[in-house]
Amino acid sequence: TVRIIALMNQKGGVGKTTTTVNLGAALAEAGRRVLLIDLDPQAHLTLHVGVDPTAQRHSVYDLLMDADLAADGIVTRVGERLDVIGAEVDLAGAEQELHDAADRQAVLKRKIGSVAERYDFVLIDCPPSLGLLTMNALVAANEVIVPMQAHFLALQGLSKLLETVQLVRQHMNTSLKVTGVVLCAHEGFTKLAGEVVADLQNFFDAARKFAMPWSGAKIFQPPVRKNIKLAECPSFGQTIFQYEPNCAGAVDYQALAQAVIGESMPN
Amino acid sequence: TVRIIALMNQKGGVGKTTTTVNLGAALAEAGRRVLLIDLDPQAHLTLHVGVDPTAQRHSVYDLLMDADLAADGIVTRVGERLDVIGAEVDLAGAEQELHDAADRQAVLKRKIGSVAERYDFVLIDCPPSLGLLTMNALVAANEVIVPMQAHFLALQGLSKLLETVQLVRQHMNTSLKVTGVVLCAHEGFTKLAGEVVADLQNFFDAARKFAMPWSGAKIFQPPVRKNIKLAECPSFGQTIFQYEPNCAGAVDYQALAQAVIGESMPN
Ligand SMILES: Nc1ncnc2c1ncn2[C@@H]1O[C@H](COP(=O)(O)OP(=O)(O)OP(=O)(O)O)[C@@H](O)[C@H]1O
Ligand SMILES: Nc1ncnc2c1ncn2[C@@H]1O[C@H](COP(=O)(O)OP(=O)(O)OP(=O)(O)O)[C@@H](O)[C@H]1O
Ligand SMILES: [Mg+2]
Ligand SMILES: [Mg+2]
Repeated sequence: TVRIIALMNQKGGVGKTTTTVNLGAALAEAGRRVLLIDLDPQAHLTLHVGVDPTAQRHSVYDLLMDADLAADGIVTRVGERLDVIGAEVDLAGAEQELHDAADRQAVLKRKIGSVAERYDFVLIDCPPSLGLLTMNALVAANEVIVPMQAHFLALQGLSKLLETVQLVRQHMNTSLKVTGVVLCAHEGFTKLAGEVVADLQNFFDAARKFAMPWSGAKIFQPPVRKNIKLAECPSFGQTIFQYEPNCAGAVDYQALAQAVIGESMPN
Repeated sequence: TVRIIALMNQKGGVGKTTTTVNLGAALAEAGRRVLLIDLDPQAHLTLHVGVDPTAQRHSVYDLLMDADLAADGIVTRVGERLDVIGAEVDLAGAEQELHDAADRQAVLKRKIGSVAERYDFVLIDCPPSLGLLTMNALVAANEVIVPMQAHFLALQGLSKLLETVQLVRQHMNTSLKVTGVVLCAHEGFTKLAGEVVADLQNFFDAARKFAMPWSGAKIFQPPVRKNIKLAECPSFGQTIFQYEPNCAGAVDYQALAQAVIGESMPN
């Protein structure tokens, strides 16, 4: 069955978009069929895969707002086994506009139900907030992956993030679980990074005995190292596999894809 | 007259909070009286200066929502000449709760008017969005400083950011101007950084002949270099001047403070 994964973290600039694109591309390289969904009004994922947000006939905004529009008609192919449903700036208004909709946190779930089955993975890139768009991702998904950087403030936000996942699991989506954390732009040799990773590992280990949605969560190994190529390829509208397939960034995202695939037998 | 500066950028994780705290602390070190206002529900500035968001009697949320609460009573001293009005998690609801308020974008401006005059600088840390909280900062401020990182996606967001500043200037705050851009966590030796900085400089130069709100904007020199100490000190609730006053991060923020002070005679 399709694995629908929300890449979420309300902290800004931690690597959600970079991970959604390059993990998605790596899974496609490994033979999986992948759909990427851009849920951020800033449309960075859309730009990153070479799609002009303003040139799309329909975007994820139209999908959410237009009851008659079906997902299968608005998918764009961006690579072998790699499709995208892009965002655009109007999405910024969606949180207000959807406010009075019936079941407003489940709109995305309803809309992608049918098209999702054509893929092995659906990866949803979230904006840096815990608002209605991220909630729609959490209700539509069956897994959460949390990109983060090994900095102090990243740990601060984690409890709020996990509390939100917990709430969604209790009230709206009982199958939701946190598969794990991806350490992004990692500079592993610093004392700060070492301490943050240790704190994180202790936190997950301590949760193992309790039925929290993150009790089985892991810190994916190896971390994704800081690599300038990963910051360059968005400007060419390319994934790292199109831009520089032999660099450390590509190696790390391929390793992450293998680790994620290996998680497909969770208990 | 007091300079009220919004530190804004809808892109996440670019250095808004790090800059608000350490520029503010550097200005205080240089003898200026500084008030920091945390407008982000994630309360990272509040944590960064050693205040427990949950332990505050009143936060900026109460200031915005409670018509009778005055700003002067809720300021907390965090250093010599350095005060803060902190945020807390309830602020996440403010954008919805203020939606129907009269003049909802000018609430902060009304509330800080009297207390602002006791300072030389009021620095407002914005969340990573262009929503109602950031709008309140833009209406209350007379200047905008844009922290950013020399990455491709940073340039993408800039036009939307400046368009928003433009709109506010036209309709709600005719004195608003963009004083400049701070390059944060800068690794100046990469080709990518060089290209981004050149594009940015061209963009500002090209605007000089037109009366845009960013026509006089500059890229503050020198950039703030990437320095692990700046990422460590939040975990101790300290500014860089309390934590490691002789490191490169402290030197760079002191230089930024001098550059910002030097801008006080804009034409
Ligand atoms: N491993 C890496 N090495 C170098 N640069 C990276 C790496 N991962 C991400 N970046 C860069 O860091 C910046 C932030 O990453 P990204 O945009 O993916 O984060 P995000 O969490 O999606 O941000 P937002 O909260 O704004 O959506 C981007 O400029 C990106 O190119
Ligand atoms: N010059 C620097 N050197 C090293 N690390 C830095 C530097 N500036 C910022 N950082 C780190 O980068 C991360 C992001 O910075 P910061 O939180 O200030 O960004 P922000 O724009 O306020 O993010 P948000 O959009 O989430 O509010 C933090 O972990 C911070 O400690
Ligand atoms: Mg993103
Ligand atoms: Mg911040």
